[in-house]
Amino acid sequence: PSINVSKRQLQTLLQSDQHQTSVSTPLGNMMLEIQGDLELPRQWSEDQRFTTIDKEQLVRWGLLHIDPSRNNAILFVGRKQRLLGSLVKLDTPLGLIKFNQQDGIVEMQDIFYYKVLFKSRPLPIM
Amino acid sequence: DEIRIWVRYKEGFSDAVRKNVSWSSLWS
Amino acid sequence: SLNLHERLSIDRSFRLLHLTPELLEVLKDPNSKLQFKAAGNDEDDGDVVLCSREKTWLLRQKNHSNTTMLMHEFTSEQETPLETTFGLPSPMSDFAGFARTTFEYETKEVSGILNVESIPIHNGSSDFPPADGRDLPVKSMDDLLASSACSEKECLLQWGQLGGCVIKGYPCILSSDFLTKALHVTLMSAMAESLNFSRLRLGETFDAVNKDIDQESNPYTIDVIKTILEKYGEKVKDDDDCWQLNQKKVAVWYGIRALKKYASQSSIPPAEFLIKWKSTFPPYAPFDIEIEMLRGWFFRPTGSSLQYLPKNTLPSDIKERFMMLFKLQSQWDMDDIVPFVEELNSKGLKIDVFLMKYARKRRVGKKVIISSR
Repeated sequence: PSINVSKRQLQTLLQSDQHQTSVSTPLGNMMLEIQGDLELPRQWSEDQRFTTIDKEQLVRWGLLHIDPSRNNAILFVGRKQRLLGSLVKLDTPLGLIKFNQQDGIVEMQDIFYYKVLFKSRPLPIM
Repeated sequence: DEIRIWVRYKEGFSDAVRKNVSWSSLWS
Repeated sequence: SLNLHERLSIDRSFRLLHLTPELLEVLKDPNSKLQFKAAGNDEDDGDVVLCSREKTWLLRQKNHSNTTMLMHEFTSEQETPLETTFGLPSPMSDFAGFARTTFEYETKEVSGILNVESIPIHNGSSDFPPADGRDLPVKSMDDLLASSACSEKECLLQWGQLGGCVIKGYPCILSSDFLTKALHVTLMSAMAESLNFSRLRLGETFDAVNKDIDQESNPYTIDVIKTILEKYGEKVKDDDDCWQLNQKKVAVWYGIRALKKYASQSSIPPAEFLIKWKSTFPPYAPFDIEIEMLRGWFFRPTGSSLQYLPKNTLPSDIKERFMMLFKLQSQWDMDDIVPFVEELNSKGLKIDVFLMKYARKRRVGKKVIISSR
């Protein structure tokens, strides 16, 4: 079997030679990585942290702060944890690809050059 | 607080295993 | 600061793919295309590769133990309550996680392999192809390309080398016997019409072959002639319709057939073999021949005489292959033995190093002799 990879969404990006230089890509995507399991609720709750945007149900779980001059990052998870990390340049850029089984389409939607990485043990919130 | 939002930290990081990719796994 | 959210229902259809500099170049070229491919059909579940028009990359899944979240910026309709406890600037944007991944696809450039598993062998008989392509699983070159884990360029190169032919749209591979006959007829006809071996045009060559042949029973269709030119020639640069005959390739093809015919049951002295080999060519054929051209197809059971030895009769295990070769011939000239074993040098070691792993090497004058350990 064989299927084309569409790069329609990347066109303007590739043509203009723009690429990610900070926490998110020019197309608005971000890659966040944590050394551990991130437990989040999977069911709706009547709580201010739960919202609906464009028919998607979301849970707000964290707050991220980046210090661009030093590439340091702080991540607050829930109400109790604080993680220290950094903006890391990827050794090899990563293409973000969606495999849409329903429509039989494969699309490269973005390219990540950086990720925000948290590999230290979470600290309590002081 | 019944809503659990929590990072369970892992001491190490492992990524040594590599395997070929099957066609069906692209779509699952 | 950024508010981080995650969707309650995660999308599992996203993947992360390593983009090497070569792959990035392909992406940036507006005329290029990339395809995910695998050998066979959907159900066969072969290994997935990524192909540009010219290259093939094998996908390797690298699992990891971290949580990776892929997020997209959005505009929140709500006024998010200020989190004043942390003493940080109030959040300015919102990101929502839409996917999580626990692996990445690495990409390793490899040689693509044409999938000829279901391609029929055609010996020139008039009953190919069957009506409507009944019983032919591969019904077109497009089908063949789609079911091969191989870039188009690599596929077509291998196809030409194999003697692949497309008859009434259906791919087939010409049998050795049919290739031999078609080559012979093509050479004779080309010489009879004084065609230039360095610039053989398909149309002219076909006309030469088909002069005076009864079209009813003629197996040498234009597709067959094209296959002959592809297999035994090289396309002339910047000319889509013109081939230069590779005289060495033709000579070797005749030589292997001659070894098979005259040196299978017993060995033959080289001088006698050269005469026999020459006799198999069309009369007045201008091809130079040397025994060394057939290295990898013969061994020397006693002294200098030659005996036919096809590689497909040898063990595929490297130790056993060396054992068999030394059983047939106790000492080998290095140049004679290398073509029999180099295909098993899977790690790509320098040939000297490779040989020394399994055999003994010593110099005798200008020659390098290989024998068993």
